[in-house]
Amino acid sequence: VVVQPSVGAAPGPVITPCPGKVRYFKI
Amino acid sequence: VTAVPLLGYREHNCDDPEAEQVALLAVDHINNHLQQGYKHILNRIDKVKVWPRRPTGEVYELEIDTLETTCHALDPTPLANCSVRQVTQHAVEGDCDFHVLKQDGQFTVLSAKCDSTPDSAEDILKLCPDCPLLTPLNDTRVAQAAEAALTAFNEKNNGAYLQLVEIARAQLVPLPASTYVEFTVAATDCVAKEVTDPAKCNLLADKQYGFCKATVAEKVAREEVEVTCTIFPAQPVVPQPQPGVAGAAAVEPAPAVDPASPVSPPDGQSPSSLVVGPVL
Repeated sequence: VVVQPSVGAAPGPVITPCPGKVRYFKI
Repeated sequence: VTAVPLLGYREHNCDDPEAEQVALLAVDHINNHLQQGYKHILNRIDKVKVWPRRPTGEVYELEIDTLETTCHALDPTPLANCSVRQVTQHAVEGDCDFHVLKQDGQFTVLSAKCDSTPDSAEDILKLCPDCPLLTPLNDTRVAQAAEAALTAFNEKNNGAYLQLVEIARAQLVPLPASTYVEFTVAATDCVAKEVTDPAKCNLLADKQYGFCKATVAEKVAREEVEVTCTIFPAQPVVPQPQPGVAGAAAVEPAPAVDPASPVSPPDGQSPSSLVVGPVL
């Protein structure tokens, strides 16, 4: 998250880009 | 002094549409180069890194998980129509590493490496205590079941004598005690009902393959065989250009089907009419 130095960054959800979604099932 | 930026990689979101496009291309690459076993389908993208390439283009470094389908590698059924092998059938997973070049909007597989692993027996038995597990293909009961099934099929078959090509998977079923086996066959130049010496039969020049599923139950002093075979229409294979990159490796070296001219099914039958069975 990029913010101006004077503005505090709001805590947001942590994005986990990988691994991706499981399409069928995980074994 | 001009600062030279480092040529590092950038990470991609694994569910990014372009990452998915590259992953689907990678799965096609696997299936197009399989000669044995079953087609695989994309289950998850594990990791994507994109490296800049000199002088132009980008290289995708990709890790993907795949799952085995029920379509054999020689089966011309499109992957989209193939079912994923369920956990209760003892599913098999693939782990693959790929390098894919993107240049001028075109994607080319530079290297591919896959390992496949069946689900753990413990996991399956937790979910389904009575499910039969995969049996090693060199088990004598498996070989005997495949031979018995093919013999039974050839005895009832009005077409070409079929030879065993590959045993693809097998399970020992506890109740009723039996062996379930799946195997591929190839048509020969002999007529099944006229064969006296199978050793004199030759595979057709335009190879025609089939896929059989059989259950062989041991009864007192006899075997009970149930077998169904599907003969695939011969598929013309267009050789795919591969880049001449040093160190590039394919999953399997040869195309799935011999690059032969297409052959019409015997007697002008449609492929669906070639599904025969069960033979009891």
